[in-house]
Amino acid sequence: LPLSTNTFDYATYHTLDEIYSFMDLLVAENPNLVSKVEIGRSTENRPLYVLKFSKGGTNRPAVWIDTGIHSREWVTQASGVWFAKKIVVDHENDEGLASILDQMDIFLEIVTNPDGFAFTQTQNRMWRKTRSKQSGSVCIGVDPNRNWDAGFGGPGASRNPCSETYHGPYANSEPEVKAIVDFVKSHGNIKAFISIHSYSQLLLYPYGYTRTPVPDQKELHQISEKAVTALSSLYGTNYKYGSIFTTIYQASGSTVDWTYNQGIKYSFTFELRDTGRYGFLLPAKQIVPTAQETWLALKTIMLYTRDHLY
Amino acid sequence: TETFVGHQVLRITPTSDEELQVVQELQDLEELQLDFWLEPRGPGYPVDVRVPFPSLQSFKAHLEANGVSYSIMIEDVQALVDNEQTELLRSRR
Repeated sequence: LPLSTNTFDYATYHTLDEIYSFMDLLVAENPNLVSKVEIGRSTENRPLYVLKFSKGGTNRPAVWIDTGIHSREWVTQASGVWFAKKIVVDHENDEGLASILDQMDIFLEIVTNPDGFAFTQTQNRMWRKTRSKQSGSVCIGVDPNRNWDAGFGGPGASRNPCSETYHGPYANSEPEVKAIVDFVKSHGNIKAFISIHSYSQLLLYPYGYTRTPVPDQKELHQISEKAVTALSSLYGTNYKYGSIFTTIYQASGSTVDWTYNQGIKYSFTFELRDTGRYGFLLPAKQIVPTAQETWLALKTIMLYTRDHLY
Repeated sequence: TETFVGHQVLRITPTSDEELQVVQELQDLEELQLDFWLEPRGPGYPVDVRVPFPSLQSFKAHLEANGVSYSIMIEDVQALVDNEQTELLRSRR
């Protein structure tokens, strides 16, 4: 394993164990900034780790970023690893990031669906869901982005356990989802929530379960425009943005619909690049440029949140 | 381990509601084992679907019979998966 996060290879995909080891290295190298929190256990009893980046204080306003909730979207976990290192490298010399961390904490869950991720590396590269067993069905797993208590079970998810968008037997049935729900509720001071998927180059905000615009739709649209402009400025990657319902399709039980309804106004979902050719099989050489451009958008959202705390 | 030899990812861009419906009807045929990477959204939006080799012929024939054009986004899924594994092993070494 690499001796330090400086020798870690960010331009390649890694196994679950390598990512967990990376986390431990990053914490060990930066004890005054980074800590690791276990927020729960997955169906197959793997730890659900969240990295906390904080300059101190207690229960400060916070930003949450998660990657890998759909396990086959490998560029997202790999980008999460890159984000973690970026925060450490830039937390003093980047004025914007330094000012964000002066006021807020950042929570980053890199492998949000470890059972599914391990399964993509051993049994089925195309696995998307969790690995929970469903009584009465031979099919395995629930779509963790349809399992949240926001329009749960409505149109835009499937009740068929064999479907890729199966919403599960009940809201928060998946421990990977319940762990985040409990964390968000117990923390109580999260001001921005960003859940990162791939692919199709979109920046989305609630709602997905209904066509009804959210009360803050205008503001979220403006933020999205700024963030997409920043993202595209690096490599010209073309993004669209808008509400989930109007930009892609109706999706019920999704993460950011629930977080928005919890009062986390700045709730967004990213669908990272595929450059129109590779889908979920994005070549490893595109990890770093993807992470770099996405980071510009994330910073835009975090800076806006810092300046508009509520 | 699941292999994807001969699987292809096709990109379909329905140009009308009728064409969209053709694609959505295929989505309901579980026996085809289709894996929609990008779900049908609306006319003009790309639909990406991984088609297992056994279903490929009939899937393409159905699209062609209904005048729905498509392109091959990934010729051989297994080749890309193998590439990825090679990269993973190389970097580990």
